[in-house]
Amino acid sequence: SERRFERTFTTIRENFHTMFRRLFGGGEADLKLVETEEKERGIEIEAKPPGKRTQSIALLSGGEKALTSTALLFALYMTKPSPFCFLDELDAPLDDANTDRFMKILKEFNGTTQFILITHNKHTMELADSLYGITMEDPGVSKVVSVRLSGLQAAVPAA
Amino acid sequence: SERRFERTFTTIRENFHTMFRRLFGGGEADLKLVETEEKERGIEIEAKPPGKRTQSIALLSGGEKALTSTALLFALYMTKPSPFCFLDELDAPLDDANTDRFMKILKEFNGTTQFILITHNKHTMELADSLYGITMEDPGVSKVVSVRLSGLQAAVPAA
Amino acid sequence: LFIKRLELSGFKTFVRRTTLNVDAGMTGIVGPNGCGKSNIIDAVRWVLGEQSAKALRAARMEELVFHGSEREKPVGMAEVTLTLDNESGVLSKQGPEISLTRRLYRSGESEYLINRSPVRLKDITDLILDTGITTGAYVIMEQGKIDSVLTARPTERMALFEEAA
Amino acid sequence: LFIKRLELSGFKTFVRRTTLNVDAGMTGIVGPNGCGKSNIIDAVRWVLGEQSAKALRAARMEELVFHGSEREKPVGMAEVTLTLDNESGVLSKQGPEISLTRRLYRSGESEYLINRSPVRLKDITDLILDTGITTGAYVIMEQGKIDSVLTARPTERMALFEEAA
Ligand SMILES: Nc1ncnc2c1ncn2[C@@H]1O[C@H](COP(=O)(O)OP(=O)(O)OP(=O)(O)O)[C@@H](O)[C@H]1O
Ligand SMILES: Nc1ncnc2c1ncn2[C@@H]1O[C@H](COP(=O)(O)OP(=O)(O)OP(=O)(O)O)[C@@H](O)[C@H]1O
Ligand SMILES: [Mg+2]
Ligand SMILES: [Mg+2]
Repeated sequence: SERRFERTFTTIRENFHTMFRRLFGGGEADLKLVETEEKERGIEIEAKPPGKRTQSIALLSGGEKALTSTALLFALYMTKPSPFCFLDELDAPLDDANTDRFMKILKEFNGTTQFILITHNKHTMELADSLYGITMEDPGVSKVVSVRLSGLQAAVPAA
Repeated sequence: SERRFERTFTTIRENFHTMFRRLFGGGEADLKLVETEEKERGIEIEAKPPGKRTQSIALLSGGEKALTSTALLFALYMTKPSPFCFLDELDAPLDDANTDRFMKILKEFNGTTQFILITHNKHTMELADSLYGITMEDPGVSKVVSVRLSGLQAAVPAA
Repeated sequence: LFIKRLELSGFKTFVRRTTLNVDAGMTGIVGPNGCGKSNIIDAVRWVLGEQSAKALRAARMEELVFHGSEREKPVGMAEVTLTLDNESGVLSKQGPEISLTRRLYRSGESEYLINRSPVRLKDITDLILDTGITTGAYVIMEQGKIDSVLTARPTERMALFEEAA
Repeated sequence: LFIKRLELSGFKTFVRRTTLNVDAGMTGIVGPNGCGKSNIIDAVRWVLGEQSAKALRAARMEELVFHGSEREKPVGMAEVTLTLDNESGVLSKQGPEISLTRRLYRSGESEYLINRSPVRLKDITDLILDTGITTGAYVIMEQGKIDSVLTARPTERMALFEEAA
């Protein structure tokens, strides 16, 4: 079981590096197995966005942290894929270029994974296959409506 | 000094209520002085968005929490105004209607307060008086450029 | 084992029986702040067996039952049904469709059903274990929590890895 | 006491001397992820006397000095100058413009200047106290930290209120 963990860790590490490079359009990332002072095992993350030097992940920007996190979560996901995956406003801190790369990667999981994305991002909405709007015509009470993708601006439920 | 705190607290409480109603377009909000079990003084927040019933603030949505927080921070600000105020992506979790109300309120502080807003939101960019873009032509190195508000789509620095 | 539909009744802001049909591929859910999008995520976690109220932003499970709005009265029960597509026969003992139902009464009583037959919570969690579905941070990626894996301590991340291994 | 301009040199990603002129009214700062926008906020906090590296996302103050990119070498010093408009005479003992400068050398030494004359850190913080400028959570509202006042414990919020009182 220790050997199985080692093998899984190696796979996650490779997937993390691949995912990171695809989400950032370059750069390097790695995972390290470490031992803490209390002799406990832990995992450290190293991330180097394209064009920059490796530094502590604390110094990364809001968007860079979201992308690095996403790369790691997807790497874990690929190890034990679920048939469906819910993403709640993951694109909120991302600029347009990063949102595009992110959506492209989701599209590639398509067929094998059913993605349900909550978003405020118009870009993301355009790339979804189907769109549902949640509205509150009756204050405090949620209702589901189906949204037509053409004429999206009018259809997206306004407050 | 205890009396001064009481007076300040009452003012903050009123400002919080006013700010909350203006940001949400309605609803109610309040602050309560409480004593914890360790006999320490604390402040509890009650918030009721329009059309809903008062519940724990933990149940509020991402955008509702951001708006409630903003209302409180602005109430504190009004008590001890600074000549300038920096807002780093406060509009990230807000939908269009809430972003509009938020920007309107900032405009009313205008003249007395200099606001510097970091944003990815196109709506917010349109309402700013001046716009500066930060770019990284040389990877890892920041540079400031001035952005013309007309032809904004072309001007906003792409990744 | 894709999701076919989610039905909510009395769960948080979904007081009236509401059905969300989910297609294959990528589904976007949109709407203004506070309209109920993240509540849908909470409903999925809950029906899959989440036992921590805090993970659903509540202090106690009872807070999941619709507690009223300005015009609507509170109700006495919350119910969520998740219907999964089993056409591929992943779960050999089950039919082409599997529905999982969870109910909570304001009194605190809970009910669990698989294909409308009463079961225990354990039966639901066992079924989910068989499918390999988890509700880990990489299956349900939460609003505002995305960089928690970065701020977590190295030992806490280890727990996440061991779950995936 | 508005801000007239901010000059950065060697501070985080602003390795080359950069000037940001700030007008009255509402100024928007835009750009792609990681280009340096929040670093500007860190620079303002720092020049106003921030003593916690953690508040600037660094583990140690030395991390604020540009440490190199793929093409650029690290440098030995970080410097930030904030120039304030004192035309209204808020600070009666000062001229129409006040500039605050903070320098940090990679060796760990710090320098502080008011209007280009060396002072101690205390002189800068005293001046700021006189102006009423604070760097509290309601003057510099940080990315991702906006709902920290909601998740804070009631006693922690008290500290924020006492600061404003
Ligand atoms: N038991 C309940 N009864 C009634 N309303 C509830 C209950 N539990 C939560 N709510 C309400 O649900 C709302 C939050 O909904 P939700 O988090 O789904 O919003 P959202 O659509 O994700 O919004 P955002 O875009 O801001 O994230 C809050 O206004 C909260 O008061
Ligand atoms: N001392 C330093 N030397 C070089 N680069 C640094 C230094 N400190 C921080 N950085 C880099 O600055 C970048 C973060 O910049 P910043 O937080 O300002 O981005 P941002 O424009 O706010 O982006 P976002 O829109 O994603 O929030 C990171 O890539 C980080 O590695
Ligand atoms: Mg939400
Ligand atoms: Mg930032």
